[in-house]
Amino acid sequence: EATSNVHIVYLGERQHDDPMLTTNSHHDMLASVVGSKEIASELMVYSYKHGFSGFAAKFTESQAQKVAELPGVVRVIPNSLHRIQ
Amino acid sequence: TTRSWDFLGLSAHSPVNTLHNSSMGDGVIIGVLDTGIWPEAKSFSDKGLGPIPSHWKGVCESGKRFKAKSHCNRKIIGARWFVEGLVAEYGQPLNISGNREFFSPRDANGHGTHTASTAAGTFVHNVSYRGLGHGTIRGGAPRARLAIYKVCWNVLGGQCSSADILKAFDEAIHDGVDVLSLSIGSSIPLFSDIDERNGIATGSFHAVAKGITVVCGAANDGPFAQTVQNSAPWILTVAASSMDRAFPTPITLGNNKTFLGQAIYTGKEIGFSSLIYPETKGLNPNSAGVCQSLSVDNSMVAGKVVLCFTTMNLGAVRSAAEVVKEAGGVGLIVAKNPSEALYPCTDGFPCVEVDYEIGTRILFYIRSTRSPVVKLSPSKTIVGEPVLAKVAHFSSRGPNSIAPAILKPDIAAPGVNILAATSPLDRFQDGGYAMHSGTSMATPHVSGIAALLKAMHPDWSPAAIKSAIVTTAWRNNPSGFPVFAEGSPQKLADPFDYGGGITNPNDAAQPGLVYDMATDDYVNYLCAMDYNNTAISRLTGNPTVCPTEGPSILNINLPSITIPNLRNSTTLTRTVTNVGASNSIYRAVIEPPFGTSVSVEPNVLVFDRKTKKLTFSVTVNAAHQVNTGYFFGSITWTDGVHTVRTPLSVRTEISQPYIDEN
Repeated sequence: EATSNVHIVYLGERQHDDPMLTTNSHHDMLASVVGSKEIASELMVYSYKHGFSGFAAKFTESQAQKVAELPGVVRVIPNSLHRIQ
Repeated sequence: TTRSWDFLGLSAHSPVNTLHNSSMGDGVIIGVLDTGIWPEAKSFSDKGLGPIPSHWKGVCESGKRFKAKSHCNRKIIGARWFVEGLVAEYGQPLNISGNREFFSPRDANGHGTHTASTAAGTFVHNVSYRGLGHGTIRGGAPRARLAIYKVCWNVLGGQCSSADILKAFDEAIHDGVDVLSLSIGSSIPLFSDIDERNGIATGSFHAVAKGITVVCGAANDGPFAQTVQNSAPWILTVAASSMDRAFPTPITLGNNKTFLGQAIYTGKEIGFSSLIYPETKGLNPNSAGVCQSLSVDNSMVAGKVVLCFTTMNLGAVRSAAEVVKEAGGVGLIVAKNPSEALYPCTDGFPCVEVDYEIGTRILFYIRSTRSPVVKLSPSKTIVGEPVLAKVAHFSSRGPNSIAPAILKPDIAAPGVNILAATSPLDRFQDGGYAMHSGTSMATPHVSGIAALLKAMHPDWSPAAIKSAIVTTAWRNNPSGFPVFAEGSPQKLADPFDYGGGITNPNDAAQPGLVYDMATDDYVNYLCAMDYNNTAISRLTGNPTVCPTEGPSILNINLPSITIPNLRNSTTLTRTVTNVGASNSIYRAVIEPPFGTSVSVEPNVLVFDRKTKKLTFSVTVNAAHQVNTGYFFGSITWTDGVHTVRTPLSVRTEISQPYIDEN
């Protein structure tokens, strides 16, 4: 079974002024890859909807690859750790 | 901060300076992405503060041991926490037993409380750390408000996930913060595409596009070249310096010679006691005297002071102190590479740091004396002229490994032995205060200054604020002596150590000219960094087409110029905006880097009521046909009142280099 890791799907500037619409579009995008809205809700970690558009979700590498090829996706960024300095 | 703000010229006792001219940052909101906050600290009292700024749209969230109604006030106006990204990554819940962490904005680590109080804490008088560094602690903008975004957690010393950081950016942009302060860096080893992976570059791009100044630490991987992080051109990246304060600790030998080490030792004087260096017989007699692998036993050490040598930093001092203390020793002298960041040893055990020169002289005394003895006296605090500020050993250095033409770090600020509020759970705390060192501590100094500038000039862009800070920075100490950079060996600091220099907030408030930028100006950078047109258009929200020939990254309107590969001749342009008196005439003063000739056209800029912006070109010619390392110079515009200095770094690269030369 493939391992899932958190990835950030970065979509750039917001396409909607309404944050709710933005979040809905994120769920739709995720559902189109993972198969259903229910599964998408389980995998979704964050919806970025105010300052820019994007979402963080748990993906396998092959799912991340599929998302990266969707229209509107600027980049898929693997989650990474940072440290206080 | 009991000394740092005076060192930077922002004394509260001086009636006229940027602190007072900006109403101490009143009305400005500083967002701090860190380990949270200890709201009971006196630094966060809201006594005397007016209503919450009207542009605030954020929230204060309750959680474990954090009640929104009582712990948020007119100082801490917002507090939230973001942990889902870290939890999802680890795949198991965080260990929150034994007060090690709280699912709330409450700070278990202390780092976030320290940085928030340095940026915007109110005045707290009569503070010291075990009697040292006595004075008043406060933030750079004592009347600014704090919005706390807890994104770093007490896991392995303080970790934060980029998914959580990005969410905090998203919310902070919505909430209406004016300045964002991030004392956060990436884990080692660096990703080569750190700009993409770390989330900070991405989040900060949108924050800056919406007028929010983003201040980040350069990281603590110095003194090695190309270790600077948070290097996107829209970020204000901060290196750490010391200040004009030291904690000399007398070491008196039996021959009456006294050397001064450095320590945080405030216990009783250790009267004359036997002094030993653990030396073994055999081919490597020094092996037993290496601090991190000290080999001693009770019979050898009981009642004695031990000398050891190390090439490591903090960890070696603490581990050696533990070993000596355990074996019944009464003190430790550590000879190490000079660096001024100090921490006390456990339970007030006297551990004094000296450089190799003094360590070697003490060793020679031991070897040449039948019964060597030593006296260790408590540390004292000295401030002012005898002490010169330096760029800290640990502070990450340029050049920028992602885009060498973008000078990083931008600026330096005090980040060594900074006394500020902390969590009572901080293992180094003394009465709720701790002395910490790092680019983390330097960053909120600049965030506080950015808040003061924002209060004075609400219409200035983040680029204008950054330009004002970079072009007015000090390259010399107040005594007139140049700033050095710690390392092996120490050297005169250059722009890869401290960017423009050490921040000078009083001149930054009235810079005369600024190198301003808007989102469109960053498009050249994005094009040069191989983003395609579609990606840039989505990023900016506007249709964008990169020029077919490819824009020159050298023309980005930064307040610095770095040419990493000068062949024969290069010409670049800059545009300055007059933010001083309408009718002004500025003349260029050129300090060419060694082996180059530099000309500026025009070399006189005449501003009037109608002419606010003027463009000039800079041509740099290589004088010799050789590959060189970097040489440094400057271009300074001056009208007799203002001095607008642009650091200039040039590396000649006639043929493709076979080795990196920094």
